[in-house]
Amino acid sequence: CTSVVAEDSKGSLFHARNLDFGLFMGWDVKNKTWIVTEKLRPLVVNVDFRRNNQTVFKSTNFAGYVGMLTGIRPHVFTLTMNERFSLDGGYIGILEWILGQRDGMWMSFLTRSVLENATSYEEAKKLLSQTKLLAPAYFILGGNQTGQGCVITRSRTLSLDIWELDHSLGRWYVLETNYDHWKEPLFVDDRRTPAMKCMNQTTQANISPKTLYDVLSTKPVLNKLTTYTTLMDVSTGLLEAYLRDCPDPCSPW
Amino acid sequence: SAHLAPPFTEECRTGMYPPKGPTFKGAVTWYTVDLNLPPSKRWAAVISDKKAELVAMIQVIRDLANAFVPSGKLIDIVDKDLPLLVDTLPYPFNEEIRGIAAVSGVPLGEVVLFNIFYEVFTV
Repeated sequence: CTSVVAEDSKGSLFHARNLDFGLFMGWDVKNKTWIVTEKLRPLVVNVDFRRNNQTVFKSTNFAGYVGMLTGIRPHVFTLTMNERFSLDGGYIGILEWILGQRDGMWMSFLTRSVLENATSYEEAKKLLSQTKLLAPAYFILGGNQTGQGCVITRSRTLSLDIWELDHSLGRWYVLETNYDHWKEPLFVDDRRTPAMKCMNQTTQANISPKTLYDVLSTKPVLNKLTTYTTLMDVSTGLLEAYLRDCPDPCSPW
Repeated sequence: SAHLAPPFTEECRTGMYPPKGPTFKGAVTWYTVDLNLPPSKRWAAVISDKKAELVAMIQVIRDLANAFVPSGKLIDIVDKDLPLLVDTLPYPFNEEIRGIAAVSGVPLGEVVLFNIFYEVFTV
């Protein structure tokens, strides 16, 4: 996955993501595609969650999956989640759950609860950084005011790091793939460097949902695991999603 | 073909929006989920439309599981034991999952597995 929150020169905040899933879950030799990824694409839906006939939040989802990986609470905040791999992974959390230790939260249920119930960027940030989880994760959160954008790096129990937009450091965007931002990515899976190169080339003055789509369309940010691209603009409440394909030559991940 | 080795990297794209061409596979359909409805009813419209696609995806997971454990015991465990897990999941997610299984006809344990995929695959 690749998620990015960016602020333009006028202080508008945009949030976009590629959702990549299906690595090592069956390779179709004939078509050179991942089998599960191909089957997930037709399940992608946009959902408008309404209460009392009013939109509470919107999301890009897989039909049949009740948790959230990508969503917007219009005019309040935007949220995406990227997978964080760890030996202290979710299978330990599941075992603890089965054995009766149920003080942690399932990752996608937490993101859904935050989208449904949090009424501010700060409240969302607090819930995402402090709630005990069953599995490690990266939460990418964007707000509705200048400087409100961060990547929360989570272990199952702790918030390891909160990396925020910072004008004083010239940090006008935060970009997360599937590696801790303070460490080098795996050299055969470096989507971060090309994505950051394209963000820097775009410049803050020209960043918009359209140019974010360009960044997320550049291989290997776009790869054979990419199922969809979502673009969000918190101020207008826009959420757009597009199914993606990555014809050869294209990185398998 | 060394330059094609992962990660194949190209120059930054421009002018890709509005989406078109070979990297664009289609628009995404909108649905409404009414949070005033009982949880078991909320996803009925989505699942009615996407039932065939959901069944096809679950079948792929069954095939993968059976490839790893050819005796079929892994899927037996999913079908027999994972439904017990749904009782322990927090409300309203447990009821929504039950509703999805009922509308789709997919065994409850397999819908549960789909919904806890993230926790299973973070290693």
